[in-house]
This record gives sequence, structure tokens and C-alpha cells, in this order.
Amino acid sequence: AVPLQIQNEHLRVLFDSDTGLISEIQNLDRDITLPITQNFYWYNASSGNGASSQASGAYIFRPNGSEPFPIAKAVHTHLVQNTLVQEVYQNFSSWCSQVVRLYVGQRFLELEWTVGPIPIDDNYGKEIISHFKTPLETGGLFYTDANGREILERRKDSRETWKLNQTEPVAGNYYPVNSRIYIKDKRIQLTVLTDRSQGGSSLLNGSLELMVHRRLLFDDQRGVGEPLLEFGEHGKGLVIRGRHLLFLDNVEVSADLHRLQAQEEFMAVQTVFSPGGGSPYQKK
Amino acid sequence: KGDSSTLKRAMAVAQHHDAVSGTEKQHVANDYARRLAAGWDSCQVLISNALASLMGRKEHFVFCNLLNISVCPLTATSSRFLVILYNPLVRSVRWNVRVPISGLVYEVTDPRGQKVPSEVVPVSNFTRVVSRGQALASSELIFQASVPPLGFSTYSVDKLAVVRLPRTRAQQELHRAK
Repeated sequence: AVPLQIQNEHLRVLFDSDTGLISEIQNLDRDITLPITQNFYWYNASSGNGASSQASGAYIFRPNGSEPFPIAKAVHTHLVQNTLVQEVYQNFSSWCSQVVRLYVGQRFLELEWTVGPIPIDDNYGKEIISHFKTPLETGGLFYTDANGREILERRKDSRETWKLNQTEPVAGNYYPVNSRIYIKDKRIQLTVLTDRSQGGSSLLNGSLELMVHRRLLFDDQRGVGEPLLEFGEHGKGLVIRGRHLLFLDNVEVSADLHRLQAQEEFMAVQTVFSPGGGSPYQKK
Repeated sequence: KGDSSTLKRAMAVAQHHDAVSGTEKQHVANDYARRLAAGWDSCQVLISNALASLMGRKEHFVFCNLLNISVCPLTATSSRFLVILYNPLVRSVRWNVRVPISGLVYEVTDPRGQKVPSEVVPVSNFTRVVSRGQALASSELIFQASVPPLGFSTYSVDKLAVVRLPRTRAQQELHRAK
């Protein structure tokens, strides 16, 4: 009955005792508490409909509805608690899992997800998202980066320089996320650093989503001539492992955190091993 | 001879053709992967040469490309190895190192010969599945390393023998009772 939790000097993360999903993040330094639910969902890829024959494909993201389906409503969890690292393993399905990780001294929460091979036995193409739901009053605004440089403000169902006739309620609000996406209210900012370029959006107030993987059954007729089936080396579709880094802090200081951490992620330390016992070496 | 131009060319081709977005036929995607792998192979020689020059020692450097799924034959099978960390940033960083291993107790020492706190955690079942039997490691060794700006740190890792301690009097009593 006691909720699962992990904690270091800066952050405390609570998990719902019924679902096993993240339920709250606390920034202990600033006394910020944010109820948050994170889960994986899938959009059913469109094969074309009455409005348009356009299918979702490699070039085109076009779900056939606005409501994504949860991969699991509750997950199996497993806690590993040590001094240097604390981890909660979440098993969403046979093809989707996540490790929620906090290292000692770390100011961000690490989510390491493993997704795939995406099953297509049911003849539905699937576009998998990681979704964050918070009570932040974001007013339809969210922020994405442009190649890690300028952060651009995005407004739902709107474009800055022309009057938009929104015909795709999901895809029409998706933007490229090269390195980070965030939402904020007047006081609190939730930032997610990605480890690769992904599509992302905020379709509801206080929500944030990132597409992590997709597998499709139809070609989008843009020249490839093949659906995005991703057979991979074993003919069953690709397994993708990636990381999202979550920062929860004041609006004023968030940039200091995510910009420095992004440098460490994108100019990462190179790890090399050696059995040792080498010989002296001189340039000349 | 190390050479980064092969990887430069492969990256240029990939970026020009949006290779990573999947907007190509499967056999073309396979070719992009082959080009990138060949590029990284020759870059590894370049990095090895650069590290040898910086360290003043020529080592047999091993690059474990599948560390994210806990696959590294060298560290999983060796009782002693070095972890060399190069930091390309102009400020020092603390880096959480995760190394696939197969033992229970290890000792990690920093470049000054001081012991560093470390922990061993088991490899998850999911990682075992996705590594498709490539993982020789049963666990991962975790420690925090410090790497100087535009420089490197070398940490040495030693596998320690697990000493079976004699039973205490209480344990003997318990054993006898069982």
C-alpha cells in the first residue's frame, strides 16, 4: 500500500500504487511538487479515409483518430535501490518497457525506454508516443527547439504568420523536437531533453508527448514505394532504446539546467576500454 | 592509419538523403547503415591513435558499440580492465559509467589510485531479451567518474574474489536447527 518512490538530494519521484506509473515529481531544492502521469500510447495510423486518401507513412504522420490507445493501463514494476543509483523498472508489455532512473547528485530524472518490435498482427500501423499529463495551465502553448539553438513558441491550432485551417488535429500540431521540448505555467517548467530528433506536441493543456517509434503498413505515396515496416536485422521490426531526461524547476532557472545538460548529452563523454598492459608510445 | 573522412562522407550522404527518417527503401537503409559502420570503424582507429598520443601509451583500445544493451565482451569476461573516458567539452564533467560485467565484487580506482565507490546491479530481463544472447554480462558495474575539460581520465577496474566468510555462532546454530 505504500507508494513506490525513488529519491536523491534534488528530486523525489512517486509511483502510483495501483498502476505503477509515475504519479508525482518533487523538486526538493525549490519545494516544487508536480502531479504527473507518464504512460506510453499508440496512435492508429491512417490508411486513408473519406476526407483524404492520404495514408500515414514515412513522410506523413496521419493518425486515424485523435485519441491514442494506452499500451497498458497498469504496469509491473521492480525497484532497484542502491547508493549511487535508484531505478524502477516498468514493464508495459512484451514490447515496451522503461527504466526510471535517478543517480546520486543528478538534477534530472532519466527515463530509458525500450520499444519494439511493434506488433502488427492486428493489421494496424502504430505510432508510439510517450505522454506526460500534468495540471500545468499552459494555455495551449509549448516550446520546441530548432536544432538546439532558438527555442520557438508553438501555439495549438495556430501559425504565427497565417490563419490556419486545421484539418489534422494531432499531426497538424506536431513539431520537430531536435533536442528539447517544454511546457510551463507562470512558475513551473517541465522540460524534456531527447537523445535524438523526434516529433512532439502538447495537444491538451498541461500535456506533452513525444513520438518514440512507429511501424506502418501502407506507403504514403511520396516516392519511397514501401511502407515503413522496419524489418530490421531479424525481420520482425526494430527495437529502439532511447532516453528522455526530465527537468522540473522554476521557469527562471530551467534554461541553466537544460542547456548545460544538453551539452553533456550531445557532446557526450567517449568511453573506451582496454585490457591494459600497453607499451609506451611517442608521437615521433 | 586513422581516417575520419569515411564517416564524414557517410554522414553527408545520410543527411542529404534524410537517411534516418526512413524515407528510403529497406535495401537503401541497409546500405546507409553499412556506410556509417565502415565510417565508424576507421574513426575508431583515429581515436585510438589520438588516445595513444595523449596517454603516451599504446593500448589495445576496445570500443563497445552495444553498451546501451549491456554488451561488451571485454568487460564481461575480464578480471581486470581499464575504462578510458574522453571529454570533448571545455569544462569538467561528472559521468555515470555503466559497464557490463559478470562478477559480483569489483574494485574501481581513479587516475590517482584512489578507490571509487561502485555498485553492481543486475542486467534487466528486457535487456537480456533485446540483446538476443549477445550479452555475456549478468550485471552492470556503476561508478561516477570525473573527466577534465578537453581531456581524459583512466579508471582501472579489478574483479575481486568473493571470500566465503566462516559462519558466525548464530548462523551455525540456525544451520543446525534447520
